[in-house]
Amino acid sequence: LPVERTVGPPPKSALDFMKQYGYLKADKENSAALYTEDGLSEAIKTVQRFGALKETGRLDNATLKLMSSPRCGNPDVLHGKRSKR
Amino acid sequence: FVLANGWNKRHLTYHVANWPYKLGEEAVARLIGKALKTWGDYGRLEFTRKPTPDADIIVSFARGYHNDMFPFDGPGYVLAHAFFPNPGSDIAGDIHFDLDEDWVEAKPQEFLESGTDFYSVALHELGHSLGLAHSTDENSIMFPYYKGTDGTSVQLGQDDLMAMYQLYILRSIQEPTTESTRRTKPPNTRSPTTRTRPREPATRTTQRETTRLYTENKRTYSWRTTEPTVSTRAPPNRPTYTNSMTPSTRYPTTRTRSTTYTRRTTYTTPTPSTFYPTTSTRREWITKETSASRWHTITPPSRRDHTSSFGTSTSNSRYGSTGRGTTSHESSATVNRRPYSPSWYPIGSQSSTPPPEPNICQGKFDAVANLRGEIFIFKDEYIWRLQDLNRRVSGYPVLMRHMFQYLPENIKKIDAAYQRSDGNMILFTGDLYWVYDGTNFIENSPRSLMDYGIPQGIGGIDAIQTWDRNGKTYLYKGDRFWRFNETSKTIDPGYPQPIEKWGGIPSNIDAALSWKDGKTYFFKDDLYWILNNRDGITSDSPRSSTREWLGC
Repeated sequence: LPVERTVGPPPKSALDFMKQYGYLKADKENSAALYTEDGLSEAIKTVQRFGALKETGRLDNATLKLMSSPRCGNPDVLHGKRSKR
Repeated sequence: FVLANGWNKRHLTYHVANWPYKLGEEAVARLIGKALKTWGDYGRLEFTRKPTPDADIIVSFARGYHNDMFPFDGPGYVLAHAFFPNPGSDIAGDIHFDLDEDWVEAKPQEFLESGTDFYSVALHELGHSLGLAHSTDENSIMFPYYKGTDGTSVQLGQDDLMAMYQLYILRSIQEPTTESTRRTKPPNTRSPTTRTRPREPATRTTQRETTRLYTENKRTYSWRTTEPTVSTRAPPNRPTYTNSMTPSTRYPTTRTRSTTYTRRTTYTTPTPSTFYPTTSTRREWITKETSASRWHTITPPSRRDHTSSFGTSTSNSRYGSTGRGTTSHESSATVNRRPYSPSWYPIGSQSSTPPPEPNICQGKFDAVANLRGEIFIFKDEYIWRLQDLNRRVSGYPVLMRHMFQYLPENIKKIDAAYQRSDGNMILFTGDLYWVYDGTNFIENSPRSLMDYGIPQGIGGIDAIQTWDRNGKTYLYKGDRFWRFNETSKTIDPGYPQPIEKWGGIPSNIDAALSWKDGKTYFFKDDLYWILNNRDGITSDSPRSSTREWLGC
């Protein structure tokens, strides 16, 4: 149906991106403080793996660029299940 | 690869609900069919296109919020999404493409300068519709990111073939397959890639040996598998499929290949409910979402079987071609608005030679209507679409028949149009009016203007609009207007009244529109007048409608 144009911009932050695509649990409350550095680093490595990037575990430019690239809206990691390779 | 659920059948149907004007129905249907065949060849699946939305997979285009809780984001970034198979959900398998993308068909040898290649995205999304999740293998079509096309033909990667093998060949699917599975003695030659699974002790039922040959890019893989027919217990190293065929546990399986690499693939079998809620059905969403934001949602086409939500149509035929669905006329106001079928989107021209497009900058609009939060200007057989004054939507004008499918060919203009309080669109042509629910003409359309208490023989109305202050509907003809009560379905006493009552509005107007800015606009020739709904005062002098509304 014609709708009012409500354009949802890409995720505002890497944290939103990782929640949106299943890398981090998208808990209701702002759980930023709940993530450990290792946990976040692991999540970033998984993002990099799904983007065929070098798995540095750091939010480098290539990873940030990847996060705003055209993509499919489905999650990469299903419902928190980590796909181990 | 990562697998979600698979379908429990090998013959699936699909429906293409709408398409972007630029790509057109033929290209969308052809490319979807090509993508499905590509997947089907590796899963022994067959696909049949259906003209109605009661199909397994529905392909549609939408923008922004479209009532599945995952709004699109305008041009770029998220291009599309799809729903995994799931027996419990009627949205399973559906694919939604973001209408705001510039969808194009990439030519094989041509590097795509601009635009998004529809086929490669469709091939990816159909992977989801068949039960594949994203892959980290950059050569897999299930890689999450759009890589554009460099002119080479888009095809499935090895990862995808293995996923289809796992999901649709190794798994016994109840539905009799079209090919009889050969009962063969296990070949004593073992190809280097054959993995011999530890043979399971003979179970009560005879084990079937199934040998599948896979050819991919002229390399052939052959696996020999034992496929339990009815035993509910699978060999230890294979997923156990419950009768709903939903993989329920994860298994480490190592496949070694004599070719370039060895990789250990763990089948992570996600819980059936993916990140899309799969329990609630589409109808619940529509009720919930539609009632909450009923005027501004896109509802993916419903897989309804054409029963109108205004009663049950005794025949599923669409109006016009083979008679009309006779629905019970009385619609109950509480009935949930019928889910929108996006047949409104401009679609390729149906008749070979479309009628000449009128010059809208001359004004003299036939009708102007606020439909689902946007402005539609009708002139001759064309429609212009605006988000707001002077904010035209690209890709318009289109033939009105592309939005109001099944409007008989002999209708050449719309006198007036508005959206009724129950969400249906009403079109007026001469002494008749048509009720359109977004998919079909319902309520025995066309119906007589006398339902609105307008005397017969006045030769149709000039304009119609609903005043949001009192919810009443005003019908205009010549120098008079009537006020209609949508609840009692009667004309209020004391009407018609002279149009001068609106102070400064001329007779014989072309169109009228109540807009969400709290004003009502009256159009005549290439001018318009503004009535402020609060105090009912019209603007002092008319202004140019073609320039200020259409940027002429």
